[in-house]
Amino acid sequence: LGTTASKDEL
Amino acid sequence: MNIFRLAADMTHLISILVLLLKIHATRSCRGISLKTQDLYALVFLFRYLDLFTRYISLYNTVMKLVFLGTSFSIIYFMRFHRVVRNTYDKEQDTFRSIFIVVPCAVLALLINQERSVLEILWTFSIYLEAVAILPQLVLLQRTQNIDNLTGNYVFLLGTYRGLYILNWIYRYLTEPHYRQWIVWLSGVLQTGLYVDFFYYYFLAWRNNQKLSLP
Repeated sequence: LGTTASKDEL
Repeated sequence: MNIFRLAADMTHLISILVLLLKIHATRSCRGISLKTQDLYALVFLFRYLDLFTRYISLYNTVMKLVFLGTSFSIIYFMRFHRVVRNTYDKEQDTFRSIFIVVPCAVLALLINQERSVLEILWTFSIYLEAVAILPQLVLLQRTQNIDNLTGNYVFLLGTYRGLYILNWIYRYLTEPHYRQWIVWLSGVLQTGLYVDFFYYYFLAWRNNQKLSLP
């Protein structure tokens, strides 16, 4: 699935 | 940070300010679903638990605190303010939140990126945000004479979601490692829920009439 890196979104 | 994400976040912020303005200026929360507001507070609470574990940027931290603070203050006004609480359409706001909370919780347990409490709560918040507008849309359908601020509040929320899709397309094209299927699918579903509303919103605007959903 995805990476935690893109948890910079609100 | 790209222009689409900044625009999306600002539109989200403005939507919340419009709602607070409505409550302050008219001393009324008529047409606003407390159930949707409760769900948003839950979404922010679970998604922003990383406030304590990870620093991303000052912008990120400040925005999270603002979203948490404003969502809880809206709930405070609707539940406890001497004047405002009497204007809440409790009888009309009948959507059963449990029917979306439970499926989202089950889905978060089944489909997530990592078996950890924080990650599952974060995933739950993504699924829940996708459908949290439903009680508000149901209430709008039942409301006669939707006032401008309420209509614009929902319009801004829908715009914010649409701008996030543009942000994802931009990031997909510019950041090779940026892949977020859970967020993307939930986000597209969420934006889809506004399509009907947008249609009637533009119809009312074009014909210079008051917004009403059939």
